[in-house]
Amino acid sequence: MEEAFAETFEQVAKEFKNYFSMLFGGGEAQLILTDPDNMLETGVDIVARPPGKRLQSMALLSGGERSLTAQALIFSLLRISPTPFVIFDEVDAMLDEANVGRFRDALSRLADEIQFIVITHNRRTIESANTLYGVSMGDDSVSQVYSLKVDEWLEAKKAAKV
Amino acid sequence: MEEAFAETFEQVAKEFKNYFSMLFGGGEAQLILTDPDNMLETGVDIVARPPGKRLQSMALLSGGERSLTAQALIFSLLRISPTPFVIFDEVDAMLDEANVGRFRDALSRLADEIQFIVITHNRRTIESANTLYGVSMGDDSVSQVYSLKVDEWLEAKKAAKV
Amino acid sequence: MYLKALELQGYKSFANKVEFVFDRGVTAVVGPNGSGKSNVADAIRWVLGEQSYRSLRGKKTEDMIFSGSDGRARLGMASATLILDNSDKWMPIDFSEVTISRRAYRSGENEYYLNGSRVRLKDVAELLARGGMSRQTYTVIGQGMIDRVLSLHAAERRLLFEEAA
Amino acid sequence: MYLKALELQGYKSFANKVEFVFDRGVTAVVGPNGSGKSNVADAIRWVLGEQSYRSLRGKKTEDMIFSGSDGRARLGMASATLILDNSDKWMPIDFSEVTISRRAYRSGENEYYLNGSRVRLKDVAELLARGGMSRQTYTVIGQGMIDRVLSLHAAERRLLFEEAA
Ligand SMILES: Nc1ncnc2c1ncn2[C@@H]1O[C@H](COP(=O)(O)OP(=O)(O)OP(=O)(O)O)[C@@H](O)[C@H]1O
Ligand SMILES: Nc1ncnc2c1ncn2[C@@H]1O[C@H](COP(=O)(O)OP(=O)(O)OP(=O)(O)O)[C@@H](O)[C@H]1O
Ligand SMILES: [Mg+2]
Ligand SMILES: [Mg+2]
Repeated sequence: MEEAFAETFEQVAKEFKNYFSMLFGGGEAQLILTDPDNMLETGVDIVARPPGKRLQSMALLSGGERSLTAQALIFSLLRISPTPFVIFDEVDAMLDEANVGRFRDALSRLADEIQFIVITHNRRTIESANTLYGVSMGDDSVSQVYSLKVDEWLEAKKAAKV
Repeated sequence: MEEAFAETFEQVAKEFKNYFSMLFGGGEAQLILTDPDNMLETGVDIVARPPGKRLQSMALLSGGERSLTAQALIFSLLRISPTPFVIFDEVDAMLDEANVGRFRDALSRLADEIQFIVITHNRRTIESANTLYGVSMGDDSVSQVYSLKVDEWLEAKKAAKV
Repeated sequence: MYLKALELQGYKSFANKVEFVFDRGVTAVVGPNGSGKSNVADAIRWVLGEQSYRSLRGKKTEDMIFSGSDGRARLGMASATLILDNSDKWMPIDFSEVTISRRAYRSGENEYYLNGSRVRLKDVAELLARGGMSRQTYTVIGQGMIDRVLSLHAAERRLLFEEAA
Repeated sequence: MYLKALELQGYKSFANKVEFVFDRGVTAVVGPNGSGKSNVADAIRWVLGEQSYRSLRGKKTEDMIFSGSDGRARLGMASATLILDNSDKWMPIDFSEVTISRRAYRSGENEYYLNGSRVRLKDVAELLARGGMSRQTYTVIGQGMIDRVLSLHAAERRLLFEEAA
């Protein structure tokens, strides 16, 4: 039991370094055991240093930087111990355009082994989907669902913006 | 002291009903005293019913609905007891396009008496600004600030999307 | 293994029966605020056996059932069905298609079904565990969850690794 | 009363001196993740006398001072200055322009200035209170705060009304 945790932690910690650097385009981060001599009860902490910046408390990170760091952890757990499908509910809400692109790349790399269902408001995330579902509230306040074509939806959105 | 609180509560509660209906395009909401006989210690609760829907626990509201409800409260407090300037940091992050429009309207209505500084990623919010500042991280990881023209920035963003 | 389809009827805002058909790639779900997108995420968590109503943004069974609206009477039952393709035998059972269902009634009663037969919650939990799907902590990453991952205590964060182990 | 300008030097990521000039309408602040936008909101809260480092996403005085980067040595002092137009005498003092400044040093020392003269924190707090600006709870609505307003306990929410009263 302790063995399994220790080994999983090792592997996830290794992935985490990679995912962080990939999502941030640099920088470095680490998962740290709070009590390495007590594998039965130790907690797990995170330290993160975005590229070019100095290592500081996690609290000083920006909203988007926090999202990316959390994503790095989630993707690492999924890489080492995948579940067949994963639902992401607006995990890209805080990200700027460049970072949504990196989130998408991380998504596509895992998409061969994990089926992702992504709830999003973000165009760029939608561009990476092959299936698109629209949900809307009817006049009777009942949810309605309809299947959409990604390119048609993107076109409609572009037209609406002009 | 109790007097001031009681009176303020009355006025804010009245505004809150209006702001909620305006931001939701209907529906109804109320601020409720948890202990009306004890004005010295009573807390304040919120009940909210989006248009067409039935009154339920606040927890069942969606992310965007929660944002709008909180905004209704903040705007009500500001209307009754304004501060000369207010900083909003990404309060529109969870809103869809239609709701960002309503948030903007609420902003413009108060903009005569309150100076708003709005940190945002949202085009539609930016459209309502008359001054625009861009902040970016330099290669030396030092923040840089530059003044932008709203229409030029919107043009550049539109061009980038194509 | 992959998710083929999700059917909902009476679950939260889904008063009418709806079906989502998924393929193996990335599926995006879009729509206005309050339309029901997160309710879909809740439904998946719920049908997988979630017992904490708090994590489903509710307080009790009744909150899972369509409560009515200006245009529509409330319903007496909520149901959700997950249809999974198991041809790779990710779940070590002799079915190439696995159907997991959950129904809830206003009485507070919850029923669980596996391939059409009524089973107990623990049977569903056991099957999912054997298929490596007990790790519910990161199967559904809910709205606002991403920031919470960082603000968890070190001890709470450990649980994610225990699930993965 | 309105905010005319904000000057920052050495405050968090603002190692170089910057100045924001505001007019009476709506000002939008945009930029990529981690560029420093929320740091501007923190600076305003900080110069108004905020004492809770937690609400400034830090732990101590030092966190407010530029800590250095790959390209730049750390600084020894942080300063922020708010320049306010007081021609309507919102603040009951005989100045049509009011300047509030705060400086912090690595020693942990904090200094406050009003129209160029060194004062105590309580002088700043008093002036703001008389100008109706003690209601800091809703002067700066921080990132992620909007949802917290709803998840506050009823007793905590009361504080917003006390501030407004
Ligand atoms: N039992 C129920 N019966 C009827 N309606 C319900 C029930 N439970 C939740 N709802 C409604 O579902 C709506 C919330 O839906 P949901 O959280 O899925 O929205 P969303 O599409 O995720 O929106 P957002 O983009 O704002 O996050 C609420 O308006 C709520 O009133
Ligand atoms: N004392 C300091 N010295 C140097 N850099 C600092 C200091 N305090 C914070 N920072 C840096 O400022 C950055 C955060 O800036 P801020 O929170 O303002 O970003 P933001 O523009 O609001 O981004 P987002 O859009 O993601 O919310 C962090 O990367 C952090 O490293
Ligand atoms: Mg949602
Ligand atoms: Mg920010």
